[in-house]
Amino acid sequence: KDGLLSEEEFNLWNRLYRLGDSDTVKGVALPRSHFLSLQEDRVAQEPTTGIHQLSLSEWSVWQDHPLPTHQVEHSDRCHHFISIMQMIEGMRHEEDECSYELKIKPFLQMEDVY
Amino acid sequence: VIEAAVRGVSQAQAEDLDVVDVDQLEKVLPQL
Amino acid sequence: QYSHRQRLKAAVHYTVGCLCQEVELDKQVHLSKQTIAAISEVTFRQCENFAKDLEMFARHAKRSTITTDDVKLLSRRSNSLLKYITEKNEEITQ
Repeated sequence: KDGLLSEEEFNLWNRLYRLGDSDTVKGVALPRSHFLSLQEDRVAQEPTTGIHQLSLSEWSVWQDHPLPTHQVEHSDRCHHFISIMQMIEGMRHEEDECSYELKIKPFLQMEDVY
Repeated sequence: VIEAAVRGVSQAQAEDLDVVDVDQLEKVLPQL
Repeated sequence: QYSHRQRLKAAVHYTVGCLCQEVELDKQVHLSKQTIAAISEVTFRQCENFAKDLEMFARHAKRSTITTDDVKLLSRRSNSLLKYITEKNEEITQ
């Protein structure tokens, strides 16, 4: 009723889901992101023992197409990422000439740039 | 744009390269 | 409509190329044409997402014009970016 776990629910969570000192992996953390191009004061982060640092790039091989979903669709951001990964794959073995550049250059008009 | 380029450069430097190619950009893309 | 979109894309690509050149000179590292193309495409697509968000922010505030307040909202998730955008806005206003 107060939005917190009941005693029964707490015991269930504690037993089945809670990570603690007895677990090898005591927690997970997403690497903190910061801007390289803005002058930011950053505190160097020491990886804590037992805290598993999640990787954003480990599964990129699988991220070149939308995987099946259930009840919700992929977000715009997700589709954006996938399309760039596909684009990169398409350009990976290009040498010298860039197909994207060749395709888009005919449309360049300097008044649009200004 | 600047952030993407700078991150790409950072990745290339970490790999001891003096060229940023799509391989390097791909690695920084998720966080970007 | 296709042609207009491609013109905008070409303008973005050109500008991205110029900005990347600045970074190249600053860092003394070369960026391949394919890298510049990928950054350009990321930017263009992100602009499309920004445009949708900006429209929604303005509409939420019952305005028919997108203002700098809407742009600041876009950068809300990063303190450093928000600070940067706010400072730039103040410079422009002055």
